[in-house]
Amino acid sequence: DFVNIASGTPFTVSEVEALHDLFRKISNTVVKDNLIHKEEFHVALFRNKKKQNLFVDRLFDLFDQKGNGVIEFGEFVRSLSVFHPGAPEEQKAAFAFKLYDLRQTGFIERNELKEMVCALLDESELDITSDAVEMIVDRTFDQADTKGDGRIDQEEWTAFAKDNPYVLRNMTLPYLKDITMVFPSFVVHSEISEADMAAK
Amino acid sequence: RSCNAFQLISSMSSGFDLSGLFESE
Repeated sequence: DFVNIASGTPFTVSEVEALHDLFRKISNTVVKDNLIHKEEFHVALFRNKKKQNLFVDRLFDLFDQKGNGVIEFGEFVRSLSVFHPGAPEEQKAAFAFKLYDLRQTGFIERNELKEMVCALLDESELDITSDAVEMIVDRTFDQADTKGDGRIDQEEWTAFAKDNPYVLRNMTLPYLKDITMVFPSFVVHSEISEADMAAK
Repeated sequence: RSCNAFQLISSMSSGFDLSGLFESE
């Protein structure tokens, strides 16, 4: 099964195995059923299940590809693979578009962007006036909404991300590049036995 | 000057910091 899951992602089979170890841990923190519930996703990210975060909720929904309220292992690996440094930029851009299309209308609308900026300011210490927020949103639309219809479609977004690659910065997790090296504890639990490790 | 909303979101939101997933000790 690991082989199957690894295919079509930049992960090797042993990396998928390492991810399974991580998945098992996260998916059993609240409900011991080997599925990641929203609460467990929050706990893993924030150590706090109560903290509300617009983006984490959207991320959870996107990881939950089947939309059945839980993240299964295959969904976890496939979604994380988009954040791999080796994943194609177009894939990252498409994922980010879905994230930002809060109401899943197929467009990033002005009020959605404003909502995201406000959510961001809420969680940060930044104190920015609502006039300034309007200005930032206006200016962003000036740049990205090239067709000028008041919403950003997938095509406009892809072009915008291509011209401004830094907007996809959050779509790359350097950790994923060599997951078994960065998290050597995984290796112990993988096929390499403890005795082999001790011998090294 | 070149600041835009998506830049702010991508560089600042803790909601995107998935590294927490890897520190779930």
